[in-house]
Amino acid sequence: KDLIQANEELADENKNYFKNRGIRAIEFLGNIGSGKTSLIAKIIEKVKDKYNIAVINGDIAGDPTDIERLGVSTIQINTGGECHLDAKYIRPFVEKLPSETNLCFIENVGNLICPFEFPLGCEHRVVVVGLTDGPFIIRKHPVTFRIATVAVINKLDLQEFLDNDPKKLVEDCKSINPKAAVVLTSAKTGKGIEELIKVLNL
Amino acid sequence: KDLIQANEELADENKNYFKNRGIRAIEFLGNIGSGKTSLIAKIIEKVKDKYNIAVINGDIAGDPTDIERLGVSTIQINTGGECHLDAKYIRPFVEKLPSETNLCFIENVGNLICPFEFPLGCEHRVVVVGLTDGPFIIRKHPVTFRIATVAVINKLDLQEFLDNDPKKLVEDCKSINPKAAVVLTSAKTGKGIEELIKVLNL
Ligand SMILES: Nc1nc2c(ncn2[C@@H]2O[C@H](COP(=O)(O)OP(=O)(O)OP(=O)(O)O)[C@@H](O)[C@H]2O)c(=O)[nH]1
Ligand SMILES: Nc1nc2c(ncn2[C@@H]2O[C@H](COP(=O)(O)OP(=O)(O)OP(=O)(O)O)[C@@H](O)[C@H]2O)c(=O)[nH]1
Ligand SMILES: [Mg+2]
Ligand SMILES: [Mg+2]
Ligand SMILES: [Zn+2]
Ligand SMILES: [Zn+2]
Repeated sequence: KDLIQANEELADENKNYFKNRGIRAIEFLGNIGSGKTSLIAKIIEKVKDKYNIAVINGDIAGDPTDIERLGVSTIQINTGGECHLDAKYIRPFVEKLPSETNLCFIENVGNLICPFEFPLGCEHRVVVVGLTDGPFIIRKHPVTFRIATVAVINKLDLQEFLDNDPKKLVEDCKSINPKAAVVLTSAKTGKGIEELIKVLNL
Repeated sequence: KDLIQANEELADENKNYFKNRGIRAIEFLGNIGSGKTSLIAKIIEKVKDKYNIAVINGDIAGDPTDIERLGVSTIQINTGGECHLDAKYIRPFVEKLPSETNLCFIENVGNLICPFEFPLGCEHRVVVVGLTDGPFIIRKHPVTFRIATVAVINKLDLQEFLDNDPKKLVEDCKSINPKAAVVLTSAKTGKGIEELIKVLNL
């Protein structure tokens, strides 16, 4: 538990660092393949004229991300095996962000469990799951959804082929964490992206 | 690293325990919602007349699993927050298995990362991912696929709606771990279940 405490202090330090540099930092976390990268790309398409954007992407091994094609500064962190980013680990990368950066997306390692305990110092923690993950995905991970400022249920375009009611997932989230905004999206069709941008105040 | 070593020793003890009790133990691991429970259920439907089956299911919080409906002895472990099962943790549950048990499926916590490092003492480690997780899912998790005896790519029934070629995923797996059997399945339609049963020698 000292690790948790130590991380909280370093996360606060990061928070101050972002503030002093005028960088708005938004963390995306969620299970593997839920669509974190795709959603960040969709958001960037819509707001890149408003901000100087950078992306820090954490993975165990290389992520051939397509965010670079959007002309946005990207830093890829390969942890080698560490199952979550933490405040200390990202600090040197954060310090390397281009000086004009004023909006930074940090995509955590694909993992719906471990990252919840290690905040990074961002103003938002956006938890992303896919409708493809089944009807109990939120109910089975209360500790993760409790730390979310925004919860996103992605891949709505596949709804008709799945036995999974998005409304029930929204209810599950609201009962675990009434304060989190819940957004239904499809990174494929663009559905819900405007709403996601709105709840993130971008 | 002492934790890893200690777990390996306890995993070997579990292996001997299973052997002495005449129980074949098969571990299912893989990311959240990939279909581990559904695949175990499909296998059980086909082989339950051949074996006395028990299921141990690990989750962070309750899994309303439908395996009990199959009339199979099930033990649900809720870890509360631990992101992977380990050999020590499952031992008391394994000792509680009904005496006539000769086949035990152990479903690890939904997590494609942490469980790889903590074998439980089973004869098979079946790693399950969904076609819905995107084309890089295997390439991004080499350490996990390296410990697989069988790799399963599930949810093939959704192939036409996804930009993801199962053949490429099979190649990714074979290049990381040539010794693992790779099976394409749909727990929904039943596709590949016979083949999965065959590679598991059931
Ligand atoms: N379309 C489709 N859906 C599937 C398939 N297999 C499982 N599902 C669905 O995917 C969701 C998750 O399935 P589960 O079997 O609970 O997955 P799991 O890996 O056990 O999930 P966790 O234990 O929570 O990690 C459920 O809604 C299933 O109905 C499949 O082959 N095709
Ligand atoms: N059908 C559908 N597919 C999607 C959607 N969003 C993402 N995908 C697909 O899902 C796969 C994974 O998407 P990513 O954006 O890489 O997901 P991720 O959460 O960043 O994955 P990791 O970083 O590996 O944890 C890709 O093949 C995407 O094309 C969606 O809304 N609908
Ligand atoms: Mg990603
Ligand atoms: Mg399950
Ligand atoms: Zn972890
Ligand atoms: Zn872990």
